[in-house]
Amino acid sequence: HFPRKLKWNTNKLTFRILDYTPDLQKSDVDKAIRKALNLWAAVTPLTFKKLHTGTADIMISFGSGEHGDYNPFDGPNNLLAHAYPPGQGIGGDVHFDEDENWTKDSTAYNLFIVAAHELGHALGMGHSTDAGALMYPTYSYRTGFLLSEDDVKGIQELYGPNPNPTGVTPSPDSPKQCDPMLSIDAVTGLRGETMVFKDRFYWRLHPQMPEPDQILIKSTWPSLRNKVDAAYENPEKDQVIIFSGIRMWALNGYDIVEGYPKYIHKLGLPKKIRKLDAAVHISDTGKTLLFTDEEYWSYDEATGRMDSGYPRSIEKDFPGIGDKIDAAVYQYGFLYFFRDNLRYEYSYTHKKVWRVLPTNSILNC
Amino acid sequence: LPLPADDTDTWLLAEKYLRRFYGLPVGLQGSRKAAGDFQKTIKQMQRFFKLKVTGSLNEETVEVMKQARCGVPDVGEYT
Repeated sequence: HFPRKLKWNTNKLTFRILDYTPDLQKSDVDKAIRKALNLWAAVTPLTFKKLHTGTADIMISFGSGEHGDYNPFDGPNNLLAHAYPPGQGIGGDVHFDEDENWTKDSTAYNLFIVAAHELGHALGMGHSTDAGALMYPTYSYRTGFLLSEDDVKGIQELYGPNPNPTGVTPSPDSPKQCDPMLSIDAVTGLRGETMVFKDRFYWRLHPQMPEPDQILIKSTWPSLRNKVDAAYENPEKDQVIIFSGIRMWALNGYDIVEGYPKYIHKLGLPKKIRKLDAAVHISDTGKTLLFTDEEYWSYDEATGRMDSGYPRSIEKDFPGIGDKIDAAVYQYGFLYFFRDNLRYEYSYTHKKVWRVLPTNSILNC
Repeated sequence: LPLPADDTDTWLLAEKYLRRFYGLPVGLQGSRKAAGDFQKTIKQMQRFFKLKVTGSLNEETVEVMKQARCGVPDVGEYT
């Protein structure tokens, strides 16, 4: 919240769109604003009435540079928009930087997402430190219901809940890097970096950066699913393969390779397999191991075929790690298996678990 | 010696960013050292974004400062 917890003293608010951006059709701007208001209305008793003339509580406009409030914008990028907390006059007003390229999709700055954030300010919300919250200060593209539990808790502290709940489910708060109970969905290398996937996010670990970055998956790859099941890097092909459900995507650097997504069955997996738990490429052998439930397959990258004699039991072939895993990665000559909050350092040559570490140790915890 | 142009740009970016979003005071504040204020404010920003709190302008911090964002300050009054 803002200092002194500024809020409107009525639940019946008015808004007016003073001007429109030429980047979008008028109707698209109207839709984006209405959709953004509905987001907050869904979880509060607030209602929003559109005015076409006169002064509304929330006045919405587009402007470039200095646009009348002595709080200038800065041209393309960086500052996208700003809004004023509830109050008389300029209070509650929302300004968008006209120098940005506003879109309906993920190709540039999505007006709906920015409007939803700014309207949060117009209702009394300050910035959140939770990277998964809509009220986080930096822009990231996302899909689905935009409000996180943190956003909902914040707005309901000001206005209370919606007396007629709409049944929408807020996104859970972002996973905490050093949570001792942290489990992960997938892990892979990417040109010397390590990427750790968990829920809607991934952490990017760069050897020259002391702390991992937490980023929304959708923010980097809008066309990818919100959850990654498994991932592996094939350094020989300079590709990272990402699995989600029955589909897989190939990345070259951060770019999705043309022709993807493809079905995971193209690898030779039986149709009954609907998702993978983990995948890991062993560069010494050229084989990729694909784990699902209690079994695993071996895929030969050179021939592009599954090896015969598979699936085999995880428990029998990798003694000490249990019968099911969440994620796997091959680093420094060791296979690291992740299961719940534990990370097993497994020696491929000695066929035994070398060390057991907490899962969060991969994130420098 | 004058700083290389890239460094100067980065410092200017950081100063502008911290002034706008974290209320870094402009110029020298009486007997207080401007460098101390800068370090204190940068730490505040690093804590907010869950970066490693060093009080110095490292690559990671500059990267966050360059991201597209909302113009409302992260801390303090906005009137």
